[in-house]
Amino acid sequence: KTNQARLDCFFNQG
Amino acid sequence: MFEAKLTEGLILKKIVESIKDIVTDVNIDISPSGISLQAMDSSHVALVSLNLSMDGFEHYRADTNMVLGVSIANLAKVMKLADNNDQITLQADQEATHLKIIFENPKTERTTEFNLNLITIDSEHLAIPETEYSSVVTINSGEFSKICKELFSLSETVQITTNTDYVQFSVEGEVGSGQVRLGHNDSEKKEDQTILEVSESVQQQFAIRYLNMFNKASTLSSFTRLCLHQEQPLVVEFKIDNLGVLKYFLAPKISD
Repeated sequence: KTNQARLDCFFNQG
Repeated sequence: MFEAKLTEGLILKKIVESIKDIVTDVNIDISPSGISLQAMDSSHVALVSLNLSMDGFEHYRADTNMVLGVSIANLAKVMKLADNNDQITLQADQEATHLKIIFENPKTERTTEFNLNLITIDSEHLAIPETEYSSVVTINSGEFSKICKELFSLSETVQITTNTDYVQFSVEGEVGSGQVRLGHNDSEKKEDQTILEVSESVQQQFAIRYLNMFNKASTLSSFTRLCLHQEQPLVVEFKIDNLGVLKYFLAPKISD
């Protein structure tokens, strides 16, 4: 089973 | 004061069509050197990033940096007023409350003008780290579109695998399992080429639904560039000749 990751986990809030 | 005139207005029409299913409200950043925007979809899974250089415009003037908040759905409705052969001019005053959009067809002498109301958007701007992608695949945009479209009828998720010999798109669903494999192909016919630049192989899974949305941009570019890194979101890139680039970022699906 796979879960959809969110971009927030990879990119910083600028 | 901001004013930009694009001779081939159809490009702008296609860009709006290519992002309107992913993002709703967008801040368009105007600078003296060009136009850019960055926006995420509501679920924070995909991000659209557009950069257009002033050099691609017939006429471009922006005295200062400006932010124009626009409803993309409404912009798309306005763009429908444009004929495919129209030139498009964008205009906004300093502290503007609306964006003036002018469509002109020099042949038929038809001019359409619309003042699109601007909105205030409180958007989160993400800092995307400079990444050395370990796998870059350049593939005919029509072919990539077709692969994604057909695989979506078989599965919601695609696994993309790269190595120095091929890129593989594999699915597994109730129907069964299978894969499309494309080897490095630098044939003389440019449109058939698939170029693999792989320093480290990557294996990641993605929701095909998003790839299908990104592929609306395939009419903007003959080639799609897929940039992958095992620890990073996928980048699906469409170069717009002489004007700039439209990039989509997609977070992977992660196994439990």
